[in-house]
Amino acid sequence: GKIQKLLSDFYCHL
Amino acid sequence: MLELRLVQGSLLKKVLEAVKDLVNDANFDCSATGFSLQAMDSSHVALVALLLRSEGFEHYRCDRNISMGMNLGNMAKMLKCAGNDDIITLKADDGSDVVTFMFESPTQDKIADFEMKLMDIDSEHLGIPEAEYHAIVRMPSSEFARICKDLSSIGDTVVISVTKEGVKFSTRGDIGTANIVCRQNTTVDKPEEATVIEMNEPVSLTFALRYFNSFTKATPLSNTVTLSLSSELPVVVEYKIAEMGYIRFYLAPKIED
Repeated sequence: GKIQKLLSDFYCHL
Repeated sequence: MLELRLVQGSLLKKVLEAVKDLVNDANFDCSATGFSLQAMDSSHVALVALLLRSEGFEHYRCDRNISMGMNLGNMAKMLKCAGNDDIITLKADDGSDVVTFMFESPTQDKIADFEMKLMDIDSEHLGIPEAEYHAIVRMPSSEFARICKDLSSIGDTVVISVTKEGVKFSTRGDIGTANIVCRQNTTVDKPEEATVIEMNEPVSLTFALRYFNSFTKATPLSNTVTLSLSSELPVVVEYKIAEMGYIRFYLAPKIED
């Protein structure tokens, strides 16, 4: 199945 | 000292209606560029980025960069007290822990001010690099809202697929499946009624529908919406705010483990 990714999987914290 | 006067006060009312269900508390940042906000929803799956450029305000005074933490539900309650035709002015003194919203009726015969307490919020900013997207779809915002609403009565997730045939929104649930295809359609009377698809390569991504339904609360801000899609990247759902800026929503996809 598909899992929900988080935004931090793609973008870094500033 | 901060003083921002927005003649079209209804824009700010609409912005709050668009974001208050997604984000509870957020910092509004004020600088020479404009009035902006970046905030994630509590599950860190969706993000909203707002920009209202300083040039869009009738009067814009921001002596130094300032970040004001606000509860968006409370701010929405206050802005609901402004009439749709009212001029809204935001005021805050340096170091103050309150912000004042002033509402003026167009004929200047009613002037109200509402003072709201500010909050300390740990802001969590994400760096979002410029990206080349595989596909960009522009369509009427009301059509996109209708599709999200219709599909969410069938399933919980939507697969958005862009091919040269068009953009397909698909879902499946216990009662069955649904597919809605929108083809490029530029031969309409008004440009805002067009569906325009720019595709560099085909892309197919899966998202939780409930977030899209939340994003469509921004529909009153713009006649059109733009979806920017790339494989395994968050989708960007953008509503342009005429002559002022934009509200963008970012949503992380669901992908194979």
